[in-house]
Amino acid sequence: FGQSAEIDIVFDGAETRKMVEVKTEDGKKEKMLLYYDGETVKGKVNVTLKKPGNKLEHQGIKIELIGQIELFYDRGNHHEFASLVKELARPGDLIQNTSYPFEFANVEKPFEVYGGANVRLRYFLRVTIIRRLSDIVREVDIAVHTLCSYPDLNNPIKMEVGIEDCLHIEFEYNKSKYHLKDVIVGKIYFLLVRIKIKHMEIAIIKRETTGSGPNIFTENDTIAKYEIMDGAPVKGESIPIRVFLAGYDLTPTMRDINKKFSVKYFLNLVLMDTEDRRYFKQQEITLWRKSEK
Amino acid sequence: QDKLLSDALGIVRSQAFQMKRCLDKTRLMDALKCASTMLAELRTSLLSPKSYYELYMAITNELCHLELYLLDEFQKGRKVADLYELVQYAGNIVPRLYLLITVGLVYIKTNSALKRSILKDLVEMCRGVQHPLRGLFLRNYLLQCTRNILPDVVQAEDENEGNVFDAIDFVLMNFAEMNKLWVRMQHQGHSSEKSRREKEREELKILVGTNLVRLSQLESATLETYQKLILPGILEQVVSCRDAIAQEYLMECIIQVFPDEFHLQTLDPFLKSCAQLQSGVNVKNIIISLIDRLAAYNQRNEKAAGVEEGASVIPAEVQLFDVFSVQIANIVQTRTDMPLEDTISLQVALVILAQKVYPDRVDYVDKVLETTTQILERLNLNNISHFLSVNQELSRLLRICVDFYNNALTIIQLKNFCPLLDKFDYTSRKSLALYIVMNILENETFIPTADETDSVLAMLTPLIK
Amino acid sequence: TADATRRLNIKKQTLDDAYAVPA
Repeated sequence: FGQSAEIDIVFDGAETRKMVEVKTEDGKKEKMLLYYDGETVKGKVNVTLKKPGNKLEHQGIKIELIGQIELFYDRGNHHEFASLVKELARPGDLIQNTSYPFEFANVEKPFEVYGGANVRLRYFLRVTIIRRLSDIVREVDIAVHTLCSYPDLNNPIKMEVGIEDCLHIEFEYNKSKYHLKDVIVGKIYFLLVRIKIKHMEIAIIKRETTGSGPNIFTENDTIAKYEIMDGAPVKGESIPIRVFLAGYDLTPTMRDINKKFSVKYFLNLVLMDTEDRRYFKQQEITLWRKSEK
Repeated sequence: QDKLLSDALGIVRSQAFQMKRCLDKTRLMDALKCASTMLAELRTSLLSPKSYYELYMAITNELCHLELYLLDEFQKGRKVADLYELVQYAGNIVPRLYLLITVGLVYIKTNSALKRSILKDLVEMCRGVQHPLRGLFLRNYLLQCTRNILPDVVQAEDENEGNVFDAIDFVLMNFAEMNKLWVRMQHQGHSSEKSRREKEREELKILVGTNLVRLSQLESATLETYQKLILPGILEQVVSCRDAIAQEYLMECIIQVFPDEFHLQTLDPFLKSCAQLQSGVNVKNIIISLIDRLAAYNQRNEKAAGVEEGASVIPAEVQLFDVFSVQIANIVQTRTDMPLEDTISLQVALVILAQKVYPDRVDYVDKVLETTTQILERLNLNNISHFLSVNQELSRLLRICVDFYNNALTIIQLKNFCPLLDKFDYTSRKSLALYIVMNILENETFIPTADETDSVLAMLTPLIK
Repeated sequence: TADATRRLNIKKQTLDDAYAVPA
């Protein structure tokens, strides 16, 4: 066919900007430049002609910054929650390699990127060289993390739960909101033990819910299983809990993102008895991302 | 068991080999993974205590390599940041805590300012292992690792390094938890296997006893610390655990591991605790072994001090005989289920104590004879047959008086000797009379006056009439 | 290691509970 072109997007300050891994649809991890809400996204678009010397006719060149949510069960439509566009070139002919600076100033990036089981939230820049027959398009994803300041209210979680005449415990976690590099410090106090406990573990469950109304999809994913007791205590025993979160693949809690999906985290306290019966108690915790500095 | 053990040891060997290879290539994270896999063998519930001990020894032996490697790295300044946190990612608690202890030890050895907080953390976090056998060995590992690093000063320059009181808290806490697990073993499994379980507990007792050894090795622990902190801390666990096996062993342990000077000053609380022990406990043996130790202590020091024969090195303010006499009476009174021969054995022990420590205090011996007579009277026991086992102990009581003084004239000074002698049946009285005569003849005891002759002949009545 | 050794304060188990026969 006729002339074609390569499109490259070069971001300003890419060499010093932090890169983070983001899970892509096929479950692989891709490294991307990390931006925060409100940050300017700027750089250059380099168009390289495949056959130098030949001209490339086009109906204009534009760059878009898109934030969108893709729900895997309804492939087709993407829900765009951010969409900015800049025109880089008016319709005309390209006769040599050209680079176009672009800048999206103080872009609002309200949500964190997320690669989940049934949903993906991504930000990407899309450069389009519009042509009569087939546009030349290039997309480059960027990562966005949402930071929180220290949550004002962060009460410990303390609760008594039990099964009549079998098992009565009081569990306590030192906070209800943990940042992603935090430590869960807690304890389990046994008020009544009338079952033969084999061991006890605490699991971190990630629950992703997408959709609304009739077709709600919920996906539970056990991020970590952490044994906190081996053997059976008697009444009055206190078992310490200390779980470091930094080593696990966690994201901040996402509540009702653009009314499309949520990602919540639970601590699942699981007791196993000698007949392998499981007794458990789930407790939601809020995870938030603290700025590294 | 052999098959299970050899399989486990096979895994230990291969994982240990891998671990060392990784350490050689300074691939610490991989080495920790091998160590964790190796340690996971200790999660088994299939091994008997004996086999588990074998496995434990093999594994902890390999852990030394890891510790030495880490020590070396740390001392060369290559501290692995957050290693104490890193090992806590291990999902299984048994491997995690063994690694935590190992790494905690390295941290302490390379930065003594962490000692107090890490020791406290380790002894608390081990609470997560409530399984008796696994918990006992884990805490024993903690004791072994901290053997030479417990803070042993009264006043630390930097309080983060901890002082001897921190060490005492640490060991007492570990002791309490180990004793709790050890006692809990008694209630596990079916009653039909009670004897096997008790045998297994016997095999494990040394693990619990090591805590007391550790306490006794604290140089800075003064007598006062022992009186106020250590002994009360131990006794409260021993009495409260209400477990005969534990009580018998631990009371014996206290006597063996702590210095006699300390026992001399803590007779009251110790003997009072004896009175509260479970009925199945052989209190007699405990008291007798304590008396033997103190008597031997006295003898040893008498010679050492070159003190003339007869005086005692026991500090005067320690009314050794009185304390024992009162407390034994108290024990006899409270422990109504104590067999009579045990009661008599205690009297015998008292007499031995009196003779060894206060050889010239004939009144002490007489007091014991009086008490014994009263005990028999209270039980309305007369004409005690020579077939009875208590008869043997009673005869022994009288014989050791005869043997010790080798002088019938002293015997007749014992106002309660005859009243006690009268409690026996004819056969016993006759053989005791013979015993006295033989003693007089052997010692060619000269009986100067008519009254004394009269008294001696009164004892020999069964031979005469 | 401040964070790495953090624990909640725990109630001391009474001696009766500690040595109680498992229910």
